[in-house]
Amino acid sequence: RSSQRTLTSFFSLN
Amino acid sequence: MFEASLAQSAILKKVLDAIKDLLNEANFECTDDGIKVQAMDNSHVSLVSLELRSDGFEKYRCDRNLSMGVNLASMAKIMRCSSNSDKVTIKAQDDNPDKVSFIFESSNQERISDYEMKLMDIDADQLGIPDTEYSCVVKMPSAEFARICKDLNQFGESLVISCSKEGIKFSTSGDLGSANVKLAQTTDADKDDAVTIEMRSPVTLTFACRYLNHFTKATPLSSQVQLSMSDEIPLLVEYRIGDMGCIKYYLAPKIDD
Repeated sequence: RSSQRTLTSFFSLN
Repeated sequence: MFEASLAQSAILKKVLDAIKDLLNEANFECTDDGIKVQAMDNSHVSLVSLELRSDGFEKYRCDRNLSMGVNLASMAKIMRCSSNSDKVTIKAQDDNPDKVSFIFESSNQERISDYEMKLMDIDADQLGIPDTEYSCVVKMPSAEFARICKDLNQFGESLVISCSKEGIKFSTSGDLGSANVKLAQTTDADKDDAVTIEMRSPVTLTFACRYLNHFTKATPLSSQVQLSMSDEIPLLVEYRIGDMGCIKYYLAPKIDD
């Protein structure tokens, strides 16, 4: 089963 | 002082329609180069990155960089008060404004209306988005992409996008059954209805269909949409706004646990 990731797990916070 | 005019309000209405369902509020960052908006939806799954370059405006003046915190539902209400052919001017007096004015002028100049909107302080996270060489870049008609997202949304919550040299495939399944739409690359790349694929390696990714449907609200802005994909990184969905800018949506994939 796949789960939804958030963008913050791919892109760094400025 | 900030002042920006567009010959036709229609384009700003379309831009707002493309973001207002995804975002409640956003900071409009105004500089000499133009207006930029970067904001994530509440769940931090998708991100909107909007750019309107100053040279695309009929008139543009930005003496100092300023940030305008906008409630998008409020701005949409105001934009709905304009006719598509109205000239629209956005004006803020101060360097740190707490309100912004929208002035609509009919094409015959016989009707002029102005609306003042209160601004808000928005403390939002900004993400650094790296430049990426994507494994697959697909250009296709924006109306076709909207149709596929709408049709397949009836079948399941998740949409699987597979891209290879042969073409791009959209698949979903749910209680009702399953659905697949395959598009082959077209031979004539210059037409509005062209499907073109630049591929380094094939990609298969899974996304929440709901967000893709939100992105397709930008369809009236451009006849073509560009999808950029690599394994296990966010999808980039991009619509051009004439010659003046673009709206980019990023969507985090679903990944097997």
